Amino acid sequence: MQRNIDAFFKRL
Amino acid sequence: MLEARFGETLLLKKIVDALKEIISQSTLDCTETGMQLQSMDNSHVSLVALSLQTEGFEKYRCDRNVSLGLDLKSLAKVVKSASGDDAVTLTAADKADKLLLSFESDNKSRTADYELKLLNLDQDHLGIPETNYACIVQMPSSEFARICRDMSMFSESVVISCTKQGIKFSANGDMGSANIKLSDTSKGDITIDVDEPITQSFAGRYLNTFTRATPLSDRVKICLAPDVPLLVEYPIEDYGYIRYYLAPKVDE
Repeated sequence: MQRNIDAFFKRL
Repeated sequence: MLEARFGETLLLKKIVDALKEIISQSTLDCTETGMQLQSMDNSHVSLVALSLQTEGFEKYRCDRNVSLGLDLKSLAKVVKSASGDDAVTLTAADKADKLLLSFESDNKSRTADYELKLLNLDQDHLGIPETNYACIVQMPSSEFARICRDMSMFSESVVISCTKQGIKFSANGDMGSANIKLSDTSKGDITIDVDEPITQSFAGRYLNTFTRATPLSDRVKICLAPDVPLLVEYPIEDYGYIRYYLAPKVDE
């Protein structure tokens, strides 16, 4: 399953 | 006001080429220390970050922070019209709705000015934490491009395994399987630093897209750590970089 990149980095 | 002059359009061409396959629009943030850009691809699987410090420019002036919303396909068309050895100056007003690109040939006998409409992009910025990577591998960028190309013939997914013995790229598909191993070389063209071994799976299509940055640098750095995105970094001389982050795949 492909994970999303924004699951790893917090929004500023 | 922003005024930034590249001694050669070739550098700008290479940067645009490294970005345009992965993102279609993005905001270029200009400050007195240089230019930065950060964007996710449309599927939110990868993120690209560009940094250019002022040392990379023949001339650089930015009195106030300026954010330029760019359509990369349009920018690609404009830079394509210039010769690689032309100098190019980017100019934008403080609250600009357009970017001026002025190209000047070597002997100044030809000048070409383009105005590019800017976009009003509402872009999120993500905070990328400092990461202690378990494995850091450096290799010639051409070698990495070759491996990514060869792997993608076999499967959508590429498994990267890194141990003290070396780095292994594997793909397994309907046609068969492929395994490419590289070990640390005494020549120093491949260096492998491993704190702990790691195996992760990634979408080969994205890895392949990252290799569009190959003309920017002879070297590429690949960084892996458990449960964090892969980092593929192309340095731009000693004044910048383009970094690609790719989320790993996980077993269903």
